[in-house]
Amino acid sequence: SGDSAPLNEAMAVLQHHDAVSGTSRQHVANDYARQLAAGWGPCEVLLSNALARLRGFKDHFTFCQQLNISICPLSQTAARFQVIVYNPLGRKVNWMVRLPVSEGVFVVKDPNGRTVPSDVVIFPSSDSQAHPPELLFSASLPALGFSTYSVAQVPRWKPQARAPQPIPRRSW
Amino acid sequence: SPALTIENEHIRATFDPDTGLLMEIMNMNQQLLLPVRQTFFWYNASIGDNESDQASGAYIFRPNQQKPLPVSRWAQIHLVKTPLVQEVHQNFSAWCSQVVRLYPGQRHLELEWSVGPIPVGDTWGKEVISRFDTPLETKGRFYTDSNGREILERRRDYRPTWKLNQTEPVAGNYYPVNTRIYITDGNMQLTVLTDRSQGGSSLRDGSLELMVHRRLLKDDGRGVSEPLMENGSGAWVRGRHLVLLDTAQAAAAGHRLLAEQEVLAPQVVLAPGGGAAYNLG
Repeated sequence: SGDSAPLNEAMAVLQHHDAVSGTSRQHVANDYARQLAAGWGPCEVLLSNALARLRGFKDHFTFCQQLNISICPLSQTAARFQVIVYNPLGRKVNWMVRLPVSEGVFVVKDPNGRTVPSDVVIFPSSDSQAHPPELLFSASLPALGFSTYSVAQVPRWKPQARAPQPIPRRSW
Repeated sequence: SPALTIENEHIRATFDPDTGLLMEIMNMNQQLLLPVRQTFFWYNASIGDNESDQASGAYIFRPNQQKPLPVSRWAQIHLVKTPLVQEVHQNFSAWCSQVVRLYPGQRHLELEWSVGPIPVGDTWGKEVISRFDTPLETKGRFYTDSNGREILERRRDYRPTWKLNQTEPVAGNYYPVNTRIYITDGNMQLTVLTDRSQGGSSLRDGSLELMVHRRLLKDDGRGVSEPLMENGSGAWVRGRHLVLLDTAQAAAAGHRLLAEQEVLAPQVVLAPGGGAAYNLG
């Protein structure tokens, strides 16, 4: 069962200026991190349960905590996955989703099954681990609600020697 | 070579091709053009001097001189342009880089900075800032928020309730920035939204700075009994500054909505497989 109380309590402790401005000793800072992590786990379960109830079926939800540094094992390895984006604001928001992926071409579909424009951005760095390609698409999110987008990797088109075709542009 | 630009229907950002630094921002809806030079500097942390033995530390910010040193006078840049994003990747040094980003439809410029681990092998503690320099005549005034709610006017070398004898010209003008800081000349306003609480100031007219990272070698003697020097994952920081240029009259409508979206940002959850699409109905 999920529980948001441990994260609530950790967040309450972290309102102290030692946590906000860094005036704690290192072992205290480590303990703040421990309390946050301990609270995050059961809160993830709570959110997963809520999403499963709202969507009408249970799924193995994954929360990518290191998205800010372009790390998300699921999107970087799976050929098909779903992206559920929750908007806590009381108004509609258009938000650019950025997910690290493996190289390739992807098709992104909105909640109504329509293909939405997407792009895989490859960064000008030789270190593909530090800067993996990122899938971008704009998500339209309802007020205080969520939208589910599906992402599928499609095989690259390989030119045939005997049947030349125009090279398709990545127009999804 | 010609100046490098990224732009959408609302904003154009121009970069100096010689230095790779941000040079100019234009709000195309309002036809506002502001020269803005943005780059990173660092203050050398005081370890105590003839005036006072107070060292810079976790509680105390005390640089040993007023003028910060540039991390680099130029940045190595790469441009990424696709239909969904335009980015200028700036590399200032081995420990300081930034991506300046613009999405279609976006009314602000996004600066995603990465700083650390700050080298301290030279035994100098360093306090790194991102500084925006403009020609705005701000008359010693700048504005910071009070916990994302009230905006407070700050005046350089001045306190509203007593006659100030300023003995720390840098630290004495630093204020908490919870979500935003801005400068204005009454016509044009440059606003910077932060993604976390930071310290900020305007130490010269038209200038605005935010402290992004610190690494210090001395304890400030105020109770922590440790220098502010993390060696684990805390040695690296990555964050974002959202920059808005607007008329002084229209600016609040823009930064209030954007700050709300930044604080209550959408949450992404993934699930494997194709699954059935969720119908909004």
